[in-house]
Amino acid sequence: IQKVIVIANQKGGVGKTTLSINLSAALALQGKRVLLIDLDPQGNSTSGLGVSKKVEKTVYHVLIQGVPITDCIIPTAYPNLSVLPANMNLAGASIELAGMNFREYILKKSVDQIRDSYDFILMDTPPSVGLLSVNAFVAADQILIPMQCEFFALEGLSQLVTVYESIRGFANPKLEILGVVLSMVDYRMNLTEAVAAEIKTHFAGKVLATIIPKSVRMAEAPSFGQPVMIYAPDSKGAVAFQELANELLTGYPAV
Amino acid sequence: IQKVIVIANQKGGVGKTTLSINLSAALALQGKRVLLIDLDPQGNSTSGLGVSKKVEKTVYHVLIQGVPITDCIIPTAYPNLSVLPANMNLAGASIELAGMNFREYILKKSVDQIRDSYDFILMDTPPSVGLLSVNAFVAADQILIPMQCEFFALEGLSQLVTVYESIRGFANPKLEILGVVLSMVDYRMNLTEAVAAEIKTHFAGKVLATIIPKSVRMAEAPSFGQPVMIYAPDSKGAVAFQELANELLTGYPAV
Ligand SMILES: Nc1ncnc2c1ncn2[C@@H]1O[C@H](COP(=O)(O)OP(=O)(O)OP(=O)(O)O)[C@@H](O)[C@H]1O
Ligand SMILES: Nc1ncnc2c1ncn2[C@@H]1O[C@H](COP(=O)(O)OP(=O)(O)OP(=O)(O)O)[C@@H](O)[C@H]1O
Ligand SMILES: [Mg+2]
Ligand SMILES: [Mg+2]
Repeated sequence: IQKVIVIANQKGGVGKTTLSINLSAALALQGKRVLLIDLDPQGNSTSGLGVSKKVEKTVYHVLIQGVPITDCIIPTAYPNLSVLPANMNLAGASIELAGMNFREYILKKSVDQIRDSYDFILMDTPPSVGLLSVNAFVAADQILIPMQCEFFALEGLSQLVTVYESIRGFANPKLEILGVVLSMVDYRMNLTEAVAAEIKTHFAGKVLATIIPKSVRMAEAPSFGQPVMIYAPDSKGAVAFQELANELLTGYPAV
Repeated sequence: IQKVIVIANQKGGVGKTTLSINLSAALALQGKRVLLIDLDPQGNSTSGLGVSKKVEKTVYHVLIQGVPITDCIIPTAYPNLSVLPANMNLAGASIELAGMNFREYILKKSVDQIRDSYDFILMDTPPSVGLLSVNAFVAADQILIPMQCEFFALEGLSQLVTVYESIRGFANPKLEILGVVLSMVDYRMNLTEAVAAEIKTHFAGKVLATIIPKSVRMAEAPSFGQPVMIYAPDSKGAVAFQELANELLTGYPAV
């Protein structure tokens, strides 16, 4: 695992934010200094970590108004875990970015300045392939892709790979796929096995061993502003995210 | 129910496409002439109705290249149901639209030309508040909002209402909320009751009686390119969409 990771999949509702929040928290619990950058105007990573969206300075100010990123980063209630918050003012940012020089490199400029202050910098992205996501791809070392085992999610894979390849070709040649995380997995759905097998052929060798199961506690945790390993430490979701952190840190899922 | 309906919610994965496909099919089964416009670059409404995304003319050609909408509409395998397809070439359309005059009215110009040829025109939108969704809001008479009973979905409501009010104020004063459809409802999730109650306070009188349950058949149907009432006519999903069509057409859910 490298330092700057973008969590991306333009398909909506596949668990990007849930993966961002809970992997960040799991890495922080292991003593790693972690920053989570929220690039979604919905601000779900921000509120899911208990940070108010009514803060004065957000990622919008970093991208569009040139405010130093260190002035906008906020500590969370959880040790070793900080967040660069987002809120609705980010909604118009793609159009504003479209008119700027080097519009794809704006975020990278800020992220490169703070790389030495963190062990990991994770970025949660919105469900689209617009300029906010492109900025995250350009700033990142690796991509982590949450995948739901359903038909529409599978359909979106080729678009995601096209975007990844064009960013590698034009703006960020060292960008690589860290892995695919099978997310929100519900074994009662007949589709799951067939789609999971299909994903494994597309991404041979990249599908991570740790699977994130569908779990009620996981959907409840954000309403308390807590990662699932704080909200329900013994739940299957909390265990899965710690296993995922171990797998990424050591290459082997902890059993 | 009026003629031109936009199906919108910027939160990802809440059932917009599933509602678009299955409500269109349910209305068509009742003998209504229906057009479904796919405004999502993912093209899920297109493939979910069994239409190839490799077609030559799509909604991109209508919006950006001025090709007449009647040249791009394709019949589906299902009587009374046509689709204006989308594919990945739509992904760059927001940026291209941003540079055009009257960029918010481009779709409306085309939709207004064909209103008399259909009883209903439904529009499926991507999970964002960009220019594609804005175009759909400006072209529409009413908005139908699928809502998942989960914390992040609830959080997004205020953003959706802000967009709706600003479109009404600037571009489409007659736009109204047709209703909120509680979607993908899974009664095992503790959150559901509490969040559903919260939604009913926000949208007093607008939450439709018909509830769309979580159902395995529903997630399987799109992989066969079929609406659920064709794929599994006796499933609870198929029944729910027919009830929804009845409720919208008559004001009462059929029992
Ligand atoms: N493993 C899980 N078990 C149960 N619920 C989950 C799980 N993962 C995510 N959820 C819930 O499913 C919904 C979608 O997840 P989430 O918001 O993380 O997806 P997303 O990809 O970030 O969505 P968007 O595309 O809107 O950004 C949320 O309500 C979330 O709480
Ligand atoms: N009632 C349901 N029961 C079971 N699965 C469902 C139901 N409704 C939708 N799904 C599945 O959940 C996933 C999300 O639904 P869908 O794609 O319709 O949402 P969306 O809001 O259109 O997503 P996006 O924001 O990416 O456009 C899909 O895989 C779909 O097949
Ligand atoms: Mg998210
Ligand atoms: Mg959709």
